[in-house]
Amino acid sequence: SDIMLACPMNMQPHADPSKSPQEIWEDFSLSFTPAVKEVVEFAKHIPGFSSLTQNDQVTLLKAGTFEVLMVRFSSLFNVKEQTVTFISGATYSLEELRAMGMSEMLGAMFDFSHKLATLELSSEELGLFTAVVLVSADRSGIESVLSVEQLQENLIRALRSLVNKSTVAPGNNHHNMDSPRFTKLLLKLPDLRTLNNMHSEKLLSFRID
Amino acid sequence: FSDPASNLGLEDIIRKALMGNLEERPE
Repeated sequence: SDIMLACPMNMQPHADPSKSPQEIWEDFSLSFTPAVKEVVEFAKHIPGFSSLTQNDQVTLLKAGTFEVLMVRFSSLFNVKEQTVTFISGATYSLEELRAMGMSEMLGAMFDFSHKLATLELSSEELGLFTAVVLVSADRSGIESVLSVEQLQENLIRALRSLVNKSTVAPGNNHHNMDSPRFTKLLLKLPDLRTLNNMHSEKLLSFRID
Repeated sequence: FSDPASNLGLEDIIRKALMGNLEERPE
């Protein structure tokens, strides 16, 4: 039967039927490797990330790569047109994606992309938010929780300052109050966790199949 | 199959990229 890995990071979602499941899996791996490499390069540029132990760097990246990619590629989800453009450049309609098995997650991914887009983040805000997504001290397996927490706090403080600065009108002296935009942005973190869990379940089902 | 990230070979890719020697994986 046809094997389909309907992931936007997959160059060939419709697998060659002559290939074995193992070969299809390896092709998929080759498709997303450049994107993962970019996430690692991004992490290396987060001030303080390289000072963490190598195991903690790996743990954060293993746990957070999907979430970083979801933020980075959320613009591939066209809410208005109800389409998703894969990294190959191919654009698929909702019906096509559902037929490819991308059903349950799809709505949640569109919803996330839409909500993130409404915040109209600048590239600087998006970069800092992505760093906050990656540096989460509550990922399981972190060895030096204090070090990761410290870095996480620094990043959240910087993001808070940046977002509040661009949102609060000049002359407004409510320095202790966060802008609704910042609050909404932080609320995207649990949304990303939920998507990450759904994605993991999807991967498990593929592997078991 | 308790760890999807390991199933994907993600850890291997990440470790190599962190060390700056990510090479083309053989097909």
